[in-house]
Amino acid sequence: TLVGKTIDRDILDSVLEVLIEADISPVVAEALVSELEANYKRTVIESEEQLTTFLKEKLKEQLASRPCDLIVADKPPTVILIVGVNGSGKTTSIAKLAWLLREDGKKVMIGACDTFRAAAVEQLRIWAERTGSLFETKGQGADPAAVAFSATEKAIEQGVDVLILDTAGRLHTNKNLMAELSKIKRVVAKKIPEAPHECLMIVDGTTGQNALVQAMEFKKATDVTGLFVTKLDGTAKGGVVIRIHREIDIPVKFIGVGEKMENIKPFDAGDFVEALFS
Amino acid sequence: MFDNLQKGLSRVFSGFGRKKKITEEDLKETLREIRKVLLEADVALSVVREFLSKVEEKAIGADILKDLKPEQTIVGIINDVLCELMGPVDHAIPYNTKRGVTVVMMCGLQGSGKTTTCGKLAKWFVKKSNKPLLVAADLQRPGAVEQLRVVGESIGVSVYSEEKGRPQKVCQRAVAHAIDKGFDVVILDTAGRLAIDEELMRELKDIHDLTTPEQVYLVCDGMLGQDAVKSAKGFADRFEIDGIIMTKLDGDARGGAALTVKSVVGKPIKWIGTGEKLEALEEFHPDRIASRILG
Ligand SMILES: Nc1nc2c(ncn2[C@@H]2O[C@H](COP(=O)(O)OP(=O)(O)OP(=O)(O)O)[C@@H](O)[C@H]2O)c(=O)[nH]1
Ligand SMILES: Nc1nc2c(ncn2[C@@H]2O[C@H](COP(=O)(O)OP(=O)(O)OP(=O)(O)O)[C@@H](O)[C@H]2O)c(=O)[nH]1
Ligand SMILES: [Mg+2]
Ligand SMILES: [Mg+2]
Repeated sequence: TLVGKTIDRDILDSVLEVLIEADISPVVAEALVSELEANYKRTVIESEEQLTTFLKEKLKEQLASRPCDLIVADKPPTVILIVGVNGSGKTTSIAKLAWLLREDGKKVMIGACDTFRAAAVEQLRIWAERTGSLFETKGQGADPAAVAFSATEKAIEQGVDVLILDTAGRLHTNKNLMAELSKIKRVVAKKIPEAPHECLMIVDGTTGQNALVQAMEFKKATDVTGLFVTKLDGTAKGGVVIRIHREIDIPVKFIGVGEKMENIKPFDAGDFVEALFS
Repeated sequence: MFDNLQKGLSRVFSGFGRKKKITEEDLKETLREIRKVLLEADVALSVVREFLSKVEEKAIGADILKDLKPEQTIVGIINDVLCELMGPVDHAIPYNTKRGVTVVMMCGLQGSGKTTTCGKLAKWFVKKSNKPLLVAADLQRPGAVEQLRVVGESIGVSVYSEEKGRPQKVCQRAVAHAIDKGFDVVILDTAGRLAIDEELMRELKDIHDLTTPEQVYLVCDGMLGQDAVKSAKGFADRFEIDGIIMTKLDGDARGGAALTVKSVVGKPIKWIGTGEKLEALEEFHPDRIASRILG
């Protein structure tokens, strides 16, 4: 038990271990532990929870300062662009967003701008059907920007509330694919100047420190306005978002907690931080 | 090679000042720097500890405190320990001549690249004059069967799938179909799953028991973080893994998860995925990933 002891190297190391194993960047973790040490120097620990409570408060401070709601356009349709690296959960997360919006009575359209990966359009088509969303596609192999443009046009024509655009997974290191993404954004803006109103980057919750540079590069290409962290129903903690929030100023808006369309939760900093220590 | 580590180490070494030989404290500082580099490269904490104790052991054994060129020796030791932990090189696939088909079961977390890698492996087998059969054992992800079908079609490889049925039975019938139709390799594309999903892990174990695969490959995303320990252990604890395939290493993730998974599973990394195209499968080389992890 820690009660009655003063902070020592072993205690600080075990705290550091919890933070690092949650994928909190080592430099952020070290800084937090130094703060903890400074705060409790020479004081006697009164309860087991004292140290974790201090850390949880510090972490919540780092996450809670930005609004996490979806941006809504002044007049419909609100256009949401979905981006992220391969396999992060974009297509499934779109299903979840569509489901959430449909539960809220919104008219949703989904645009199939991943025209590259095998059966990408088919996968999205099934989700559009399951969520009762309109579906806009030009089939596999079509130009993604052309799909984005015509989906935006149709969304306006058909009085859609929210248009969600799926894009192909891509690594931020691929210049051509990142340029393609910027082009999709420009083309949509041709139709609606402020669109896309929201650009969510999907981050796989099991990702390590690479998530930081992913956020930087995708933000450069499409001005990411929010993160959607997936697969947090597993054992991964997603601690990388703390540094993304702090250094790149992108808030987490949603988390994915399963493979069903209902497995979506709006981001709650308190719950997230509690889970880091569970 | 070893840019990041070299930078970090030269910072530490320059701090040693003009002295030619290093002290125990200097060694400790050096180990702290290596630890920093490995953690930032996503190597799991427990694996980093194990790594550092091996390095320290070798350094002491090499009489580092008497060494007149300690920096060179340390970098050499780090490279050796890393290659030792990442190796051996083993790209062999043991064929089963008794039953006429060699079954390869692919498994791993959601989105790690299994279906694409099944295609890559099938293409690799075709090049070696085998006649592989791809099996669509993911019956839960929307469009999964279609995805494998398209992949197979693009490389002229047959895909076995059923309209409905449980994955276990589909796989069992697929193996019988393969033997019957003269295929010599069967590649089972299973659904992504969490290692903590009891029901799905039991399903995987069932598939394993019913098809008795010659090879079970764990397909891991190259950008995995600290959770790689738990997920790899979760799979390895259920049944024997024969090899690891690390995907998406065409990105700039440092790939420390490779060291983590290798260390947890204790089996060789056979291949790495370096792109979305079906040619993008390379045989694994410890020294290349070592220099990548060390930055
Ligand atoms: N357990 C769990 N699995 C998820 C979650 N979100 C997505 N997945 C799974 O992750 C896998 C990949 O999801 P996709 O939606 O196809 O990912 P993607 O980013 O669109 O993939 P690409 O388009 O190929 O880049 C699928 O098996 C999903 O069911 C989540 O929150 N939890
Ligand atoms: N850049 C890159 N992308 C890859 C690599 N391997 C797979 N991918 C991509 O990663 C995404 C996910 O691949 P899948 O093969 O669908 O992954 P999976 O493990 O079968 O996914 P689930 O079945 O949902 O668990 C796709 O966009 C693939 O094209 C690779 O080595 N490099
Ligand atoms: Mg997708
Ligand atoms: Mg798959």
